[in-house]
Parts: sequence; structure tokens; C-alpha cells
Amino acid sequence: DHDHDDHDEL
Amino acid sequence: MNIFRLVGDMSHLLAIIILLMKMWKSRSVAGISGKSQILFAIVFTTRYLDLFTSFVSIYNTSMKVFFIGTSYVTVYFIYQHFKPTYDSNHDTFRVEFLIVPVGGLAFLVNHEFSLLEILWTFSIYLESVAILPQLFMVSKTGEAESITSHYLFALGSYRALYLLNWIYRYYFEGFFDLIAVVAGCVQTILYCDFFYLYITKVLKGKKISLPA
Repeated sequence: DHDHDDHDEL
Repeated sequence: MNIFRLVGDMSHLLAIIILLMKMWKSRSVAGISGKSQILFAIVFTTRYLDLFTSFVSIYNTSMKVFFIGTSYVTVYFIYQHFKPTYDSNHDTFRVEFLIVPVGGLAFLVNHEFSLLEILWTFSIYLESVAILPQLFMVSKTGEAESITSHYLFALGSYRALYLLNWIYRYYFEGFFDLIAVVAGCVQTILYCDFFYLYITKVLKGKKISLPA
């Protein structure tokens, strides 16, 4: 699953 | 944070520092594609809009701010400060052929149809091909200075290390982001030819020069 908080990578 | 990602981020950081040092010390942006650097500024700007909406860590925030800031400094160096040394005659890649399809794809294939998410997706897709004007310039002039080669190697290594990071995260954290992984593979594949030249030539003390 995916949500924007997953974008912890650069 | 695992070792692959940390080394990947450091490699990315190093690439940017190498490029800025090269420009500043030689007082020249010769051999550097301004178009690629504009694309990177667009990539960072559209990806890191979440600076305003979510906080991950001090590390995350400072890296994002650094990447955005230095990308604009780089563009400023090329098109203003060191403009007389900019080799625009060889920087002729048509970036609209990248931006338009990548924009369309971000609209069609994304995790969620929201403005921030589409811009994030756009930045991931655009980053994967943003180096093409630079690689085109190297192939057009048939050469690259050693320092430019070091820059490209560090920049290419960063996404290759992220691929290892994603394999690690898949096995140990169950994390999997198809969009990032596919784009990361494309991005790394584009560097393969360059990696080969770098290992066979630059590491043996020769500069990259391609047959005419």
C-alpha cells in the first residue's frame, strides 16, 4: 500500500 | 535507513559538490549541460513540495533543502555567473521530448490522482531521464573532462545504490514502490555505457574520448 508519507526517500 | 541508501545519498551529495567545485575552481561550466541541470532543478522542486506538508526528519529536510538550493545555484552559474564559458552549441538536446511524455505518463500512471502525488511521480520519471542532455553533450563533443566523469559516476551510482536499498527494504521491511523502482532501473541503465567507459578509461588515468 502507498500514501504520501511513504516518500521518506530522497 | 540502511547502508545502501545512506551511501547512495552520500554519493548524490558528493556528485553535487564535485560539480559545484569544478565550476567554482575552474571558473568555467565547459562540458556541463545546462539543460540537464535545469531538469534537475525541476525534479527537486516538484518532488520536495512535501517540505511544506510533512516532516520526516532533520536529515530528510536538510538534504531536500540542500538539493533544491544547490540545483538553483548550479543553474545560476551556468546561465549567469559563468555564462561566457557555457558551451550552448553542444547543448542541443530537445528537452520538450522528455518533459511532455514524462508529464503525460505522470498523469496516467501514479499512486494517487492528487496534485502533490502527480508532481512527485513526474519528478521520479523526469529524474530517470534528466541526465540525457548531459550524456548527449558528451557524445556530441566526443569527450568529457575527468572531473565531469567523476561527477557523472557519483551521480549514476546514487540510483544504482538505491536499487540495492529497495531490494533490502522489500525483504526486510516489506516496502515496495513500483514507480520508484521501475524509474530507478531506467535511470541506472542509462548510465551503464558511461560506467563502462569510466571503469575502462578514467580509472586508468585516461579521459573519456569517443571516436569521431
